[in-house]
Formats: sequence, structure tokens, C-alpha cells
Amino acid sequence: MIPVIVVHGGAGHISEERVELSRQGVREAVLHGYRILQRGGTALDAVEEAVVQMENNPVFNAGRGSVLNELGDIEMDAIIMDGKTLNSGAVSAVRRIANPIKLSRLVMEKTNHVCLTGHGASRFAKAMGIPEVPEEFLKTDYSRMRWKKNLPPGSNPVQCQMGKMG
Amino acid sequence: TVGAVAIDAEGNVASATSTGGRLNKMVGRVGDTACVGCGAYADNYVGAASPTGCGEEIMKVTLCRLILFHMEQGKSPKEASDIALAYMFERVQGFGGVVVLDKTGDWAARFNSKQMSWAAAKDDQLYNGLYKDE
Repeated sequence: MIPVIVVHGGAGHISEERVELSRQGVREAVLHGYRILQRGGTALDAVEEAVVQMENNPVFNAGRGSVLNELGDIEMDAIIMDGKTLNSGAVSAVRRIANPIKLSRLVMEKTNHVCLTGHGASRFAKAMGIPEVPEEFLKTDYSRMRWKKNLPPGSNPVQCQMGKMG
Repeated sequence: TVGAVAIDAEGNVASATSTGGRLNKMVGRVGDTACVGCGAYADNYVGAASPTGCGEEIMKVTLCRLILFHMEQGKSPKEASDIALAYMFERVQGFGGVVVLDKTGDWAARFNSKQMSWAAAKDDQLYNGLYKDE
């Protein structure tokens, strides 16, 4: 089988000044994953690594750079799935974690569950030795700016719809 | 939201998705990403998918599982993605996009939003795009 990897960096509105950063970010992420496949690594390792790269890149709405909730905080969701076994692991509303996708994989591999949420996910992360990061590390100036400028109800419906996208 | 799908030399597929969710969401909101069949699906018998877009609408149509259903019926990743995205728009006015591949390594990056940044690597070739028809 010829290895293949495809990544996306989100379907939300990408402002003109961030277009090239977004293009560069997905190219770098796909190459990180592809190198794993070229070395004979697994699809599971490749997708995890590609997503980690984008979580670490503040251009994208995941990990560092995540959008803010109504209180101006960050709560993140992530999932990983193995097509060989149909095993899956997920976390939801998790806070102060740099790479939720890694925690998802631990849920898949180290528990009998499919999804852990909120406080339970944080507790599990601690038990797995995943360090907490300060909330301020995950927030960017761009995410703070977007939160402050969030479009009110009644604005242009297409723009409102774009703002709803994860 | 960010996501990835891959197939390795052994023919195993996988999918991963991660997100900060929706801007200004309610505290405790969980979107599609954490839900199997919505925020990701992978099955060696068919393929794998990872979505992005309006989370609530993706959940209502279980977008990834819907795409794999159409692939099970013989559609290509591109055809299956377009059918499922059109269905999501028609039924719940949802916007979004997906990266998909099947068990043979055929792949697609499709969206009904204005933009979706994506990249793919196969046969030492790198592909990427942001706007429709790229």
C-alpha cells in the first residue's frame, strides 16, 4: 500500500494576512506525518503527529491558538480513531493541556472508555503525567481580539455562520 | 479545528481531529469533535474522515459516518464528501469541510465553506489548497 496522509486546518474564515501562515502550517503538518509513514510508521502515529504540529501552531483553532468561550477561557475537544480495531479515544471541554490529541490517544489505549470530559479528563491527564500549561500560554492576541470582536446576533448571516465554525 | 487522515503501508487507516470549538461558545459545550462518527471515523474496510465546520450541524448528520456510508455504496471519497456536505447544507444549513481517504489510498479534501486550508502527501508529492478548485 502506498502511504497517504491528508490534513486540514479548519474551514472557518481565514483573514488575508493569515492565509500564507495557514498554508504553511498545513504543509508542515502533513510533512511531519508523511515522514512517519515513509519510515514505516503507523497511520495512527502519523495522524497524531500531524495534529500535534497544528495544535502547537498558534495559527490554528486547536491547542495553542484555540478560540475563547463566553467567559474568555479555552475548552478543547479532540478525538482519535484506529481503523484497524475501531478503537477510539476522545476528550471534551478539557483545559490547560497543550496537546489534547495526545490525551485522546491515552484515553483510547489506557482506559475502557471512549471519551472523558472536563474535570475527569484533567484528572486523567494528571494521572498519565501530562503537565498542565497555564491558560495564558494557550491564548493568543488573535484569539483575544476575535473574542472581543465577536459578531452579535443580527449581523450578516454568512459571517455569523463562519464565526460558528470550529 | 484541525484534523488528519492517513493510510500506512500495512493498509491501516486512522483519523484524528482537535479543536478549540466555536468562538464564544457556552461553558461546557461539546461539539462534534469528541463524538465518534461526527468528529472522526476510521474503518479499514472503508476509509477514514476528519471534518471541520459547524459542529452542531456536523453532529446532526453524523458527517464522517455518513461519508463512509456513501463510500461503502461505491462512491469515491470526493463524491461521498460532496453528497454528504450537500446533505448537511440542505437539511440543517451546515457549512464545513472534510479530509477523506479510502482503503485504496484515493483521497479528497472538500468543503462547502468559503475556505478550508488543507494539504496532502502521496508518492512523495505534496498537494495543498485553501480556496475552491485549488
